[in-house]
Amino acid sequence: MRTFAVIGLGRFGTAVAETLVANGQEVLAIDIDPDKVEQIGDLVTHAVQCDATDERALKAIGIDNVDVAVVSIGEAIEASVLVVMTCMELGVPEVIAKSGTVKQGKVLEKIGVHRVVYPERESAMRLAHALATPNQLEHLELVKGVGVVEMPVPPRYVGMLLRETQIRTHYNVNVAAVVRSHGLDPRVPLNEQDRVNFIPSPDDLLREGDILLLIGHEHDLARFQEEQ
Amino acid sequence: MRTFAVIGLGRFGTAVAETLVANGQEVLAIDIDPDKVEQIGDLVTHAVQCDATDERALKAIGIDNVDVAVVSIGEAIEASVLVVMTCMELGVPEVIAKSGTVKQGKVLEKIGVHRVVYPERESAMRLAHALATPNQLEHLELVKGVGVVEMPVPPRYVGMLLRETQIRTHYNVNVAAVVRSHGLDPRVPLNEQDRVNFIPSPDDLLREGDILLLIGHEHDLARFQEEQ
Ligand SMILES: Nc1ncnc2c1ncn2[C@@H]1O[C@H](COP(=O)(O)OP(=O)(O)OP(=O)(O)O)[C@@H](O)[C@H]1O
Ligand SMILES: Nc1ncnc2c1ncn2[C@@H]1O[C@H](COP(=O)(O)OP(=O)(O)OP(=O)(O)O)[C@@H](O)[C@H]1O
Repeated sequence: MRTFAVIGLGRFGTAVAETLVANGQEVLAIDIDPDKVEQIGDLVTHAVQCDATDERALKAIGIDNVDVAVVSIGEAIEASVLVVMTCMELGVPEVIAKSGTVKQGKVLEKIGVHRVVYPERESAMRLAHALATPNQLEHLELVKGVGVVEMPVPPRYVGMLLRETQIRTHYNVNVAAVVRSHGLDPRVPLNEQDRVNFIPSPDDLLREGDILLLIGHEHDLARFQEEQ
Repeated sequence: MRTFAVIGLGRFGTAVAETLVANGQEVLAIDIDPDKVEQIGDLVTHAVQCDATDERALKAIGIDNVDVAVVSIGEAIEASVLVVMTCMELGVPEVIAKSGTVKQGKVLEKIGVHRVVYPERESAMRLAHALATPNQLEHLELVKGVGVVEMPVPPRYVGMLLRETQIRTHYNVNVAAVVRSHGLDPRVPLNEQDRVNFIPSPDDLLREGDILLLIGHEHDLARFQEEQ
């Protein structure tokens, strides 16, 4: 059971604290602003008002006992650097910092932060990637150059058996799962039916609205998508 | 070939424009600040200085010709609302807006924006989820309640054949792919060898450092991870 400190309760810090709590984790929430501390008080394990650049104050609230500290105290790089360094000096095993710019992030990495998060850049890149590949629902990079892609079954395969599509032969891409949109038994409650076929058989019939999970090299996946 | 307008070249807008261009897309970049326009000028198809709340100016630069507009002009909700409405009235088929708070996002949804992005919340939730499930490298939600998870092979399966692990029998989870860390032929260049086995056979030997791609219901995946 790991304990987390979230230092700085802006939108990012607050969402981190909320999600950790929703995932059953213990959270120590810290902010210099008493209103922020009060707003989150009922949600987290402990909420404490504290100037995190004050080393003695951080020590006094027991930051040395946490396993992970997330530092998200806004634009001022000096303050972030100070807080990160203090956490590390007090022995916090893992320190993560939010940064606005890559320049600031590099400074934080130089002083040894374990991970830097760039919210605007990361969500922008995800959005742009999704916009550039609109037929793709989700994408995960398995290892360098190998992707896992979720996409609606292309119209030309509708009505075919999986083996008739010859997707693997033509594209070197594997259909790892099929999400059925149809063929559900109306007499059985929806949440008791398996909508996902984890182990597609060659004789599965592909229907309109089905979703395919594909695994393959990125260029093969791209070629598959372009040719639909 | 879709054309994109990015209105507002803060960190988010700039990263959207850069990523779209990197993905081969046409980008019209717009900002009221001439410095921002100049900085991005070499990268995008067109960069234009313009007050996006000025309907005539937006029309004059041809916003009605784009397929997708991404609006990321900062904190002022009134300005964002105005720009979103103008884009929609001028016939832009898809309008996406960045928002800081869920409250602002709801206003934008009410006026018909097709999608709202919350960079701080979304990246915070991703970080927190990753922190709460540290043995998981990547996670994708296939459909509600069904996940695709990438994780290192648990120590107790090292040295076993895939079928000996009985992962499917015990956990109702499918091993959809295995990323080999070993067993590569040192005489063959790395980039010519297939590190990923898309179609794992029951007789594959699992080695230390291998990575498994698992598909299953979330509660089964969680149980699998907890029991390792
Ligand atoms: N020295 C400090 N010690 C503790 N908390 C601090 C300190 N300095 C700033 N904070 C808190 O950090 C929080 C985040 O700061 P701010 O809202 O300026 O940053 P932000 O990075 O823009 O936030 P967001 O996460 O919304 O993007 C605020 O609640 C602020 O009170
Ligand atoms: N009416 C407008 N028309 C065009 N551009 C505008 C307008 N108002 C603001 N902008 C531009 O939008 C950009 C983003 O604004 P700002 O940096 O305030 O927002 P932000 O949402 O905090 O950005 P970030 O993406 O870095 O989080 C700025 O470059 C600004 O010049």
